[in-house]
Amino acid sequence: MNIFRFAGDMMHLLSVVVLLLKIHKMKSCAGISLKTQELYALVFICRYLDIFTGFISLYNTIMKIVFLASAFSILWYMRSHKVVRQTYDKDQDTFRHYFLILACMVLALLVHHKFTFREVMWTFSIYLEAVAILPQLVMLQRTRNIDNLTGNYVFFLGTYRGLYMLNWVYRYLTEVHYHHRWLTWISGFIQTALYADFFYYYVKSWRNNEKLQLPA
Amino acid sequence: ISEADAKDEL
Repeated sequence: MNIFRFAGDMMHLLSVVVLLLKIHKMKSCAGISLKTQELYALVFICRYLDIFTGFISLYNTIMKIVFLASAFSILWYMRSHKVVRQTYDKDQDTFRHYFLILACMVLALLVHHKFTFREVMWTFSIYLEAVAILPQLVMLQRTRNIDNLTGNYVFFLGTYRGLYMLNWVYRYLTEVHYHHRWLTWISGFIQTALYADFFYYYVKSWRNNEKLQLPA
Repeated sequence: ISEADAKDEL
């Protein structure tokens, strides 16, 4: 495992920790899109179908469990915790995420490496992960006061896939059997590109020492 | 290329 991949995973982990910290300590999920969180839970379920059958390393298995468990605990907090659920801005979270699921499923059925259940579900998870942040980005744009934890959460999440892209370039150059991953690369590129606008305003607010606010 | 090789990323 190269440094880009490891740093990417750590950024991903950090984003989840930051979000859980906000929810657990502040007892608030203000500004967080439940729809994006639902999509991520679905992404992890579909991608990690092999969690008990396809052992790669202890690291991989533990990370998979952590991502699945954190995704479901976030969903539980936002939907069932009696204090946290009242801080959820349902009216601001209006993205039609079922259309994303449908579109990604159709695309996965049409464009995949192999037509098997496992492979199509895996491909679906790759497509869905690329666009899962959209409800959250739309919600951020509507939120006048984005708190630091929410801003950092989205920033770490964007950095994660950006580092994965460097990892792909590194692996492409250093590994012999690493040339067939175009499907992941295109999706990963789109996923990272979706954050470009957010990154711009995040860095700008950080440099000017101002509160993060996205233009409507 | 083996199946496992392609799925070693998270």
